[in-house]
Amino acid sequence: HPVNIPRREKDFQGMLEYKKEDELKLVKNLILELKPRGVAVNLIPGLPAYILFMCLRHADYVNDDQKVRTLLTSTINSIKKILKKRGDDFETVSFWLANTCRFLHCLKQYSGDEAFMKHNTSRQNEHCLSNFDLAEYRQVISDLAIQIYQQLIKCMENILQPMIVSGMLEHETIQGVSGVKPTGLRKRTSSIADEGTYTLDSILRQLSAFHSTMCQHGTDPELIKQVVKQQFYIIGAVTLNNLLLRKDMCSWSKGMQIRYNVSQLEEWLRDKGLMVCGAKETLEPLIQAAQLLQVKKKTDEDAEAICSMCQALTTAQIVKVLNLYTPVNEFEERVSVAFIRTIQTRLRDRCESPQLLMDTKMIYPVTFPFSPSSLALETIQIPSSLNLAFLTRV
Amino acid sequence: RTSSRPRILLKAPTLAEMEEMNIFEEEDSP
Repeated sequence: HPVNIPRREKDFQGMLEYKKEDELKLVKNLILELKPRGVAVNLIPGLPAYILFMCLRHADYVNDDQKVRTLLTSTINSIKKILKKRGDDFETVSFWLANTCRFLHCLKQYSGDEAFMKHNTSRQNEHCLSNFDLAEYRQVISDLAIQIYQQLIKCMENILQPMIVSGMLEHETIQGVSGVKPTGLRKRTSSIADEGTYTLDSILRQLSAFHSTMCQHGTDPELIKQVVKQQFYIIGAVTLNNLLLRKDMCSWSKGMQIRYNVSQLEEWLRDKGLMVCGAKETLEPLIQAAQLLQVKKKTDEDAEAICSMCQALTTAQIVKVLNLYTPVNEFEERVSVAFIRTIQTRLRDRCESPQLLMDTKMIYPVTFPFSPSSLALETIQIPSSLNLAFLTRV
Repeated sequence: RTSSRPRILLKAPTLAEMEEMNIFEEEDSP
C-alpha cells in the first residue's frame, strides 16, 4: 500500500516544476480562463502572480533561458489577450492590474538586487533567482502595468460618467434651497422616472464598489490612492464643465448643493482613510466655482475677494460663471457688466491658458512603488479549482 | 551570497515585439 505522506513545508523550495509542453495549458487555465468573479474570489490576493513567479523560478533554477523567455512572453501575451477580450469589465481589469503589479514586485524582491532585498527574511533571500537577470523584462512588465492602469481608468470612467452630472448637479438632496417649490407629491408619482436618475448616493456606492473590488484583489494601497485621485479628478472636471455650459446650474442654491456634495465626497475619503491621496485637491476648481456662486458680486472689495479666492479657476472660467449667474429669487440680482470688467482687469496679468473647459481625458502619470510581500513562497498551495495539477511543488 | 552571484542578463523584446510572437496563432486564425 503506497502511503501518501505529505511533505513538510520547510522541505519545499517555493518553486513549481512544469513541462515545456504544459506552458500553454498553464497560461490558459491560470490567465485566460480564470474568472475573477468565480474561482478567484476565494484565492489569496495575488495568487496567480505567485504561481507564475514560482514556475519562473524553476525555469531559472534549471538554467533554461529559453523556458524563462517563453514563460514570460506567454504570460504577458495572455494578460494582454484577456484584457482585449474583457477590457470593459472592471473586475477583470482590476484583477490583472493587481496581479501584474504583484508579479513585478516578485521579480524585484527575488532579483538578487540588494536594493530590493532589505525587507526579505533570510529564507526569502535563498529564493532569489540564481541564473538570470530579468531587469529588461521588468521594464516590459512595468509598461504592461501602465497599459492596464490606463484601461482601468477608462473602464471606471465609462461607469462613472453617466452618473456625474445627474448626481453632482441635477439631483437635489437639500430640500427647498433651489427656490423651486418642493415637489413631494410629484416626486411620489414620478417614481418610475426617478429610478433612472443617478444621485450622489449612486456615485458614492459606485466608488465604494470600485474600492472594495481593488482591496479584494490585493491592489497595492499606493496604487488605490492613485486610482481614487483620478476618479475624483474626473468627477470634478465633468461637474465643472457642465456647470460652465449650463445657465440653470449657475445659481446660489446650486453652489450650496455642490458644496454639500463635495463634503459628502470628502467624508467618503475620510471613511476609507484616503484623505492624503491628493483626491480632495483635484476638486479645488469645482469647490471654488461653488463658492463663486455664493459670494457677493457687487463692490470692488467683492472683486478683490473673488480674485484671491479663485486661484484654481482660469479667468475664462471665472468670467463665464459670472456671466451665467442666474438669480433664483427677487432678493438677488444679475452680476453687472461693470463688475465683470473689474474682475477681468484685475486678472489681466495672470499667466495662464485661455482654457474654458477642463480636460476630462487627462490621466495623471502612474507609478508602482515597490511593495515586497512577507508571504513565504514555500507555503503556497495551489487550490484544485485552478486545474493546475500538472504543476509539481518543488 | 545570492546577491553577489553574477547573473546573465536576458535581453527582452518590447511589448509590441512580443505581440508579434503570437503564442495563440492556431486558435486566433479563422
